[in-house]
Amino acid sequence: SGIQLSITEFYRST
Amino acid sequence: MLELRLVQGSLLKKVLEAIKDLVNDANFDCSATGFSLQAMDSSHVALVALLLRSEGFEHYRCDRNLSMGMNLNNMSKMLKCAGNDDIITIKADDGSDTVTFMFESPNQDKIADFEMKLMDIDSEHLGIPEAEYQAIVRMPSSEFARICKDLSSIGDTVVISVTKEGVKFSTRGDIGTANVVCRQNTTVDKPEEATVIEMQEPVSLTFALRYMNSFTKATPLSGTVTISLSSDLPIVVEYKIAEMGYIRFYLAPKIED
Repeated sequence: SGIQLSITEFYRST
Repeated sequence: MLELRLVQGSLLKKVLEAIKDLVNDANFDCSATGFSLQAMDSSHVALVALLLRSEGFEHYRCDRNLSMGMNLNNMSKMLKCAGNDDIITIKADDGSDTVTFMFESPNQDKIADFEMKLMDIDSEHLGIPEAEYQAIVRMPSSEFARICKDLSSIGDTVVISVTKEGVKFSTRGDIGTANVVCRQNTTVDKPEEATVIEMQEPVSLTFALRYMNSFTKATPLSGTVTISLSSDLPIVVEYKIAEMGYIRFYLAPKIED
């Protein structure tokens, strides 16, 4: 149930 | 040249047990600050960040910054060969494609060394800015593990809600629903048994229990766990590693279809 967001949607590559 | 001597070798054994099921391969970074790791799970839903500060090692020599790619399952196999009371030393020469784990028994009557092949890992490093969280909950780590395990027998996701009443963990599945509410409780014999809730504003987020349960493999590292929540950020589940640093798990939320 629900859509799983990705961690890369919140934090950007350095 | 790298040489890190950790008297409490069991800490490293526990760290590996905490992360090896979440992450397959990872780069361990060694610098003057300490021995650290940042890695995502294969589906890029969760992230683990580990720091073991250099001051926590009895001897810490790291001539230049070094990144060592390791297969965590293989590393765990090697560290399982160390006794719980053993002193563990991690050694690597510059440019070498191997790392050596040396295990010394407390009375020095047995010394073993295990050499492991390193690997090239092309991993993405994410910047995690400092954030203000809407709610921060500190509770006994065993209690949090128990709740995650119990709820995962009922449903696949957990809704974590913090209000002034306390922190509520809820799930639903085919057989029914479950709600566990933990209220703030600071009237306990030991500080690590307390549940402390710092709430700026109410927050409610949904997470996959499979990942939460994986994070609780870090329970042996700390008597308490700190859970930080904000409506527009991943949850942070942090286990402090006494005198040395932390292991933090970040998990992206699930949203409504």
